[in-house]
Amino acid sequence: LLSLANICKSYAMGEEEYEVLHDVNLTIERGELISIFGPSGSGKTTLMNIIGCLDVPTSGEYVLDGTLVADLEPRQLARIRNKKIGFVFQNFQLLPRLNTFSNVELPLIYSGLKAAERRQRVLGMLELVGLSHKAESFPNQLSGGQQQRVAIARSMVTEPSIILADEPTGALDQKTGQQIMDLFRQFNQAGRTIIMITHDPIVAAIAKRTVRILDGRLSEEGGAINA
Amino acid sequence: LLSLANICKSYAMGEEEYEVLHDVNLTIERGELISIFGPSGSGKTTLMNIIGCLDVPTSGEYVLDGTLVADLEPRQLARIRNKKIGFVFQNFQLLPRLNTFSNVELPLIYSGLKAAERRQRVLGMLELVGLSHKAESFPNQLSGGQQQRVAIARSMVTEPSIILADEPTGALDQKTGQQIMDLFRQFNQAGRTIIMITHDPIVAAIAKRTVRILDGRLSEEGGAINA
Ligand SMILES: Nc1ncnc2c1ncn2[C@@H]1O[C@H](COP(=O)(O)OP(=O)(O)OP(=O)(O)O)[C@@H](O)[C@H]1O
Ligand SMILES: Nc1ncnc2c1ncn2[C@@H]1O[C@H](COP(=O)(O)OP(=O)(O)OP(=O)(O)O)[C@@H](O)[C@H]1O
Ligand SMILES: [Mg+2]
Ligand SMILES: [Mg+2]
Repeated sequence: LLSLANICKSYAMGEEEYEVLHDVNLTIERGELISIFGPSGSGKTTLMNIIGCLDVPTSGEYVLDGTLVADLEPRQLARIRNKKIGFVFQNFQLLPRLNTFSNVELPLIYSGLKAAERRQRVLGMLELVGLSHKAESFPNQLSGGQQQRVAIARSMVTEPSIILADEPTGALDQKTGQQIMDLFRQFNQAGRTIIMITHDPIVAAIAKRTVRILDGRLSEEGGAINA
Repeated sequence: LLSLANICKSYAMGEEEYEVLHDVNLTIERGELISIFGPSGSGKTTLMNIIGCLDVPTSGEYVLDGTLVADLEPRQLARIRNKKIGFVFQNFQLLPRLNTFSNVELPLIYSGLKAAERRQRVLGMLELVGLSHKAESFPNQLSGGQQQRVAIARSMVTEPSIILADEPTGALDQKTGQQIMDLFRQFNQAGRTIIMITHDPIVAAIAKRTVRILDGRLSEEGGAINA
């Protein structure tokens, strides 16, 4: 499905360059459930942004679905993001002016689905994340964990082939977090590729495959984490 | 130090009222290290906002340092917030236009300290949270966990008598989270009251006293949580 070869990423800090990712090599097959596990500041979100075509590497080669991502035009990249990938952002990125229903519906707006179909999909997702009763609430009327679950619902509503989830249970208590993990597992069993980025060994433990990241370098785990 | 008696809090939802907190009774003594533990949506942040004088209850009585909070004027409330309480907000609330140093320095600006003293305090706090090397970074140049630690440094820099910390390690890996817990412990041992709001039993476990909250109702735990 995707292959990263010798990916490096640096940020400009005034006169200096700060290299965050160092020669990252990673291949992820279709249908995998994988976690990228590492401590705060290790480069997880940076790596996720590259995988999700939200940012470009400083150097290296990224091939997604057989296509070299560097050759794609912005419109093609936007299409990939909208159609193929569902994102759960670390800080959720809900639109404050939209209520829960509309935040979850947003990715469907340009999908060609009719309003009635969109409605059905959105309500179905809200039920799966336990937020049917909050459909009319705005983000500032939701708890932290409720906002996260809206973000999760939004990531799944287009039924994308890839889900990229950055710390997807950080704001959730254990029970709610496990319900969300079950949901990700179901999505994976239905054929979707799930890539979880996390510092939490309990979250990492649900994946069959874990890749560790530390100071921008990856190392393969060889199997699941035992939490 | 503070006493909440029969506190209720409702939010207006269109025509209806949604009652979030139901007859909350809680007394916290000076110098305690207490956690308020409960699941997502249980009312933790709502309760914290009341304790921190950021919101008012719908009914009930709140007495802080011998003063009925309802009798205080906005200016007096602002003074309490600025001088007595350090806040670690769930979504951090860093100012995006200020770098790390200036975000941490902000509470000191009106304290009367000289620039050199402020500088010393801020740099000291940044060292305690392991972010000296990020003093010039802006929030959008920091990882999620780094932002949280900036928020934690900012909560402590005025050396307030009370720290209110809402999910203070949600964005941190275990090791970094433990370092932050040790910092809270040190602050407590120096006489400060630490009130932690959390859904994480590991965080709750460091307190000597845990109060559970579920659907807006408190129940006393009787001792520490065993995580
Ligand atoms: N835009 C940026 N400019 C400069 N440095 C950045 C930028 N974004 C991230 N960094 C730095 O790169 C490093 C990795 O950041 P990243 O957000 O990828 O970490 P992370 O593993 O997601 O951490 P966390 O678990 O705290 O979210 C950090 O030291 C961070 O300060
Ligand atoms: N401004 C508001 N208007 C309406 N309802 C609100 C408002 N703020 C919070 N709520 C609701 O009150 C309940 C409690 O919210 P609160 O933020 O206190 O929960 P919490 O325990 O902090 O949860 P979390 O662990 O997810 O952060 C939730 O059901 C939430 O949707
Ligand atoms: Mg991150
Ligand atoms: Mg909360």
